[in-house]
Amino acid sequence: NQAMARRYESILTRKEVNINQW
Amino acid sequence: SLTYDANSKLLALEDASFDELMNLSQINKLTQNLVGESNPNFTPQPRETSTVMIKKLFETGLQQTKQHKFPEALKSISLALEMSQRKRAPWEAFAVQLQEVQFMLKNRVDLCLVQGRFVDALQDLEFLQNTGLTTSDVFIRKTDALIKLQQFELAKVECERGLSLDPSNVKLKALHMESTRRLAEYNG
Amino acid sequence: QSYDYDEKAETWPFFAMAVLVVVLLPLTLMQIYELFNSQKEEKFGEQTSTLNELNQVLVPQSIKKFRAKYKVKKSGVWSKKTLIVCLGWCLVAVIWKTIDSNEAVREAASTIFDPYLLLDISTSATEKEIRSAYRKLSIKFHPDKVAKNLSEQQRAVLEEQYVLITKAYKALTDEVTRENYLQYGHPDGPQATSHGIALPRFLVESSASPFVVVGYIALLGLILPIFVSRWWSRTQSVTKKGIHVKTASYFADRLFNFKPSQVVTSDLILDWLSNAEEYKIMYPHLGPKVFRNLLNDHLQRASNGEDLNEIKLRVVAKTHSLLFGLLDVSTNFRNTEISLAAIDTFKSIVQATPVSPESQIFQLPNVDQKRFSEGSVDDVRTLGKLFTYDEKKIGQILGISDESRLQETLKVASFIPRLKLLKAEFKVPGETVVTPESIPHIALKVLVVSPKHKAFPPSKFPQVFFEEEQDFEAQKDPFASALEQPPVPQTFAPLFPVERTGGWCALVMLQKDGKVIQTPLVVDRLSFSNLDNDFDKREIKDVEASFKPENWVVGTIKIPFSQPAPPQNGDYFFRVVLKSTEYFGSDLDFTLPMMVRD
Repeated sequence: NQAMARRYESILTRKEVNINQW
Repeated sequence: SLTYDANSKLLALEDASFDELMNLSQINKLTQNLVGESNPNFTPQPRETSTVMIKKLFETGLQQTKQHKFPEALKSISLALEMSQRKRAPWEAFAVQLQEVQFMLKNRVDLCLVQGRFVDALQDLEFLQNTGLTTSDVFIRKTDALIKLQQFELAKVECERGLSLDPSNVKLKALHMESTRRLAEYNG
Repeated sequence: QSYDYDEKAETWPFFAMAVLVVVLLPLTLMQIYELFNSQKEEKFGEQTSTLNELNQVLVPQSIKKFRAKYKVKKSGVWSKKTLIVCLGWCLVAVIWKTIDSNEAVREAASTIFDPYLLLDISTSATEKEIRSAYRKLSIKFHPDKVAKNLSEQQRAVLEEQYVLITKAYKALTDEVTRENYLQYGHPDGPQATSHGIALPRFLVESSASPFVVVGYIALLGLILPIFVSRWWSRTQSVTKKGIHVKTASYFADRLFNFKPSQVVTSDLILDWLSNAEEYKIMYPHLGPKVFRNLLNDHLQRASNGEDLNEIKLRVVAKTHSLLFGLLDVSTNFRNTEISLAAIDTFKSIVQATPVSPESQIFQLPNVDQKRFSEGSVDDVRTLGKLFTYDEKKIGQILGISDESRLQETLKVASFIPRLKLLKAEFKVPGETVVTPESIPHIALKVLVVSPKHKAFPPSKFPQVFFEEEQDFEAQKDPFASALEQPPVPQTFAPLFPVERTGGWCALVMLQKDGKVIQTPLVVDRLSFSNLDNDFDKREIKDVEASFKPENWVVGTIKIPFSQPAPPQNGDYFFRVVLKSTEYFGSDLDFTLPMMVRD
């Protein structure tokens, strides 16, 4: 349950990283 | 020494090691959720009130989609998803929760794609893949999003994986040809 | 109670010589071997000699100084080791002389019973020869046959000689006597033996003895344990891949606790590297943050002060082994993201260029990054795309106005190798298909091409170009053909502290779960001769007419497969990634099905 929550929470961070990368 | 704050209902430990800190944070998280639980006979069954709220928001989103009010639909569904994350206690049945999230995300992905929000769609698609949803339609959408984002190498990798799991998929084959062609152009 | 001491120096010289020879002989052989081998050493291929020149010219002064300082001195003929070996043999000669001139030794030697010498025959004499020699000598020395006018003394000597000859003959022929001779060295059975200490008396009993005792204590109690413990701790502290065990366990810990919510970027890899134990040992007073910043400075090509510069270069040089160590750990944990990111980080460190969409362009020398980012009418991100323009336009795109510098850049750009896949299959030696439970390997046929070469479909190559010897030798060792290729040339990396060569890392993933299935293979043998070919995409109008397959050298890559084929028939999909550790834009990534059939 918490693993899924962490993964969901990380969506915004990942978005930022992708935008920076590309 | 272990200390307990009666007001916040939280435990603390001086000079805690990494493992102890982790343990403490787990205990504290459960405690906080327990404190917020109003039903003394709570079970792992998903709380009915939350389910109703989430469902209502989601249905609003679907309605708005039918009416082609895409930005609003996106907002509604995102809100529904937020609720499912916030209003669910850590002990609620994970399998049900995950299914709920995945179902809503699939809709959100399509809404994002339709509105050209490719990076957002990509995030949701990656979440779906990471949580075990490896059906062809996920790969199709992810490849499409990556091509639109000009990430042709990544697109090729995605649709090749999709084809490995579903070799006869026509749409994936077409996307593979397209990503190969665009990649060749990209490389002059 | 009372010991015989080696007063006459009969025994200890032999012992000393034996010890010396045991040490010197292998050392001498090793030195001779090294001397001959260093002259045969495989030189970097002369394939890209123009790039080698530029590799020297474009190296900044700070790195030149660093390389000069840390240059590994090639030990030639006159080195310390050779000197020690020569001295050793001189010592052996001195001891030999001592033994030779020692009367006591000669005396002792003379009492050794040698039947062959007594009978005056060679050691390989046959029975017939022994018998005839005995007959001749016994007649000569028989007491009755001897001359009558000899003195008592002379007679006694001759008699003794006769007895010895008879004994000698018996020792070689009679069973019992022969047994005695073989066992005790004398036909009469066990002789008188003496036991003693092979040291002169003065060392043991008189005033020098405490020194001897102290010497022994020092040797056994101090020197030996020190050497053994140093060797042991050194072996224990380094893993098989050449990184410190603490670093390896740090990487393992990171990977074990790796959460899928973590975003994998080059920054993460650099963060992990900064915590390596090797850096802590090199610079105990500096912390991981400093090392991280130094790595960043290197990627941004920022110059630091002289002291910091040296630290930075040493830190950067160490990343080579650290990254390979990390790769080993991450592939063992089957983590694809980390493995791929580690190799990309490798590239970025070698080329001193951060991982970005423009890395292929920014890795080139003389590029004005600002003008490039501001300009760019078309989206040029790859070397291949760059070469679709004429030279003048390329100069504008890259912001290089100086003609000679532009030529330098173009030279480098056209020699960065690209891998073109011609053929890929799973192969089982000696079989036409991959059968269940067989041991396949991945056989690839690739072409190393330049970014400026025009693309052509693999079908242009007739099948015969891909065929290999299928004889017994090839089946026994299918990887031999790949190893016959020349080693890759020196990498163009003027900003890397050390001159280096490197190729590609081959990773294999299972498409079903997307995870790595085996440790990486380093591909460092491929012919780069195609890079010299004149096949410019800006000039070739008709590929059909211009392309001649015989002008191109096809490369072979064989990747061993760590598991046997599945037991059931079917199609199994694998992803093969060949990632360059040296350049951006050199990678190959494709899916390969394994078709298991009866």
